Amino acid sequence: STIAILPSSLPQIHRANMMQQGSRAAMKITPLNNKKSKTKWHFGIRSRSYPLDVMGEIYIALKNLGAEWAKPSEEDLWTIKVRWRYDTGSLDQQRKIPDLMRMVIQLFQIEPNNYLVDFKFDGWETSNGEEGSSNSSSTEEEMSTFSAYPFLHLTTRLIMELAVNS
Amino acid sequence: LITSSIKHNTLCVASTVRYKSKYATQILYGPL
Amino acid sequence: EQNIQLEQKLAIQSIRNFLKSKTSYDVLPVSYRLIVLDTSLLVKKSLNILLQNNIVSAPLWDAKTSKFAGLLTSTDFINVIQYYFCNPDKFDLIDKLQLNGLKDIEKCLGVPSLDQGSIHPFKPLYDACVKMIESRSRRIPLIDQDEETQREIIVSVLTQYRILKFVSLNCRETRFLKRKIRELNIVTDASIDSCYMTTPVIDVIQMLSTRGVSSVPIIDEHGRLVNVYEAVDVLGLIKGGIYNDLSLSVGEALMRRGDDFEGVYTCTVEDKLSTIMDTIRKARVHRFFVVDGSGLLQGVITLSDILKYILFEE
Repeated sequence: STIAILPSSLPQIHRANMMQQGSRAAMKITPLNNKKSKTKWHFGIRSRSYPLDVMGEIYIALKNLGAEWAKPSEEDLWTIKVRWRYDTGSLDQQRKIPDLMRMVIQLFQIEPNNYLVDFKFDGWETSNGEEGSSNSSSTEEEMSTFSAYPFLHLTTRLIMELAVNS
Repeated sequence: LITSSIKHNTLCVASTVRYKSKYATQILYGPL
Repeated sequence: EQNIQLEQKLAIQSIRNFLKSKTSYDVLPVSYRLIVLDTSLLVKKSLNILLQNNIVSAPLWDAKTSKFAGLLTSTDFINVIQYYFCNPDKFDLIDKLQLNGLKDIEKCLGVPSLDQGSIHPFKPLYDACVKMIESRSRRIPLIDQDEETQREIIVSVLTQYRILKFVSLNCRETRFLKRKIRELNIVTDASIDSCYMTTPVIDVIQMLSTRGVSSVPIIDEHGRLVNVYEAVDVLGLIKGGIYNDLSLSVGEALMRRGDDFEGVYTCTVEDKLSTIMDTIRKARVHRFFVVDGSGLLQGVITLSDILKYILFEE
């Protein structure tokens, strides 16, 4: 095989050639820094505020964004069952497309003074009260073409609201 | 939901979902 | 000679049947990431995100319509640079340009919108390849529908490179592709547009755009190949904010290339597709420049040329 890599195209050799030619601009131009800053991922969002303050902030943000929530039970003040209209306008309602997304927001304590707000997708409903099919026929297991983008979009809006308010 | 720290006013959230028998981590970048 | 021809013919047919028997879904790894950009992001922010994640393209999501809004590719960044050269006074507009404003840039420049097309992940892989060749795009989004809400799901984006690599990894028949390149008529000949190290980089960017190619070879005064300027190099140019330097030569612009650039792959007309496919299996190569024994540029073989041959020839 005569397949090869062209030596003069290797960045170090190209730069040496350009320097040799005394190109002015070449002195100023630095190579792209390709060190990828590793993205640090973590579940949900962190908070060091007092737990009840965190819950208050979340309810205020949900209210500002027009979401609804079930009245929390006495024994579990740290879980919010949310229902949120996700209407994209263009989709015609006649097709009975579920437009109410359900979400569960839960506060966890990681260690003293370190809390985590977890967001979980919890199925769809149609605004005329019918349950989305996710509860009837196909269980979580079978439902395998699920688009996460509406869920990601709504959580983004909620996180922005919390970030802006705080 | 998984998130990464807000940088340059850009929010990055992700969620790993099963697509048939494979796993896609869908990562969405949006402006804060 | 006849054996080799017959072997090649049978191997190509077998590879084609393989492409018809597999789906795009089969090419996907068991677990993978897909980075999607909200169309309300600033273009310059999206450039940082691509570079941070070492990718050159990403699907767009329009949260207002809850729909897939096409792909962001290096062609978009080439359009932004060209728009800037036509309207140098509009610098701050470019600074505030959002991804959903890129269509307007295309209209201002009068360039055709890249027809990306898309395909369902469970259609035959052969169909995805044909769609890519037809749309002259080097990648194709895989789109499904959310069972419940009928909303679009961007499952992934397949590239020509990923498909040819999948073939080279899974089709043992690639070993029987022993006919010489010169006989296969898959080389785009030497009349292709080339430039010199001193050519202004804006002229080279214009060539990328007007010819609809993704690379421009750089030759010396004797016609020998010395380097290549690729469409993806534009991302580094914009990131460095040096695209507004009219006098910049393409040689100087190439100083932006990071050290992880693997180099330009060359071959001769004596090579065979078997070794070309083996190189694709081992390295991230997107095209092969054809040179003669003394390094004179003769032409180029792109991944589209290879794919077209596999899909339609023999």
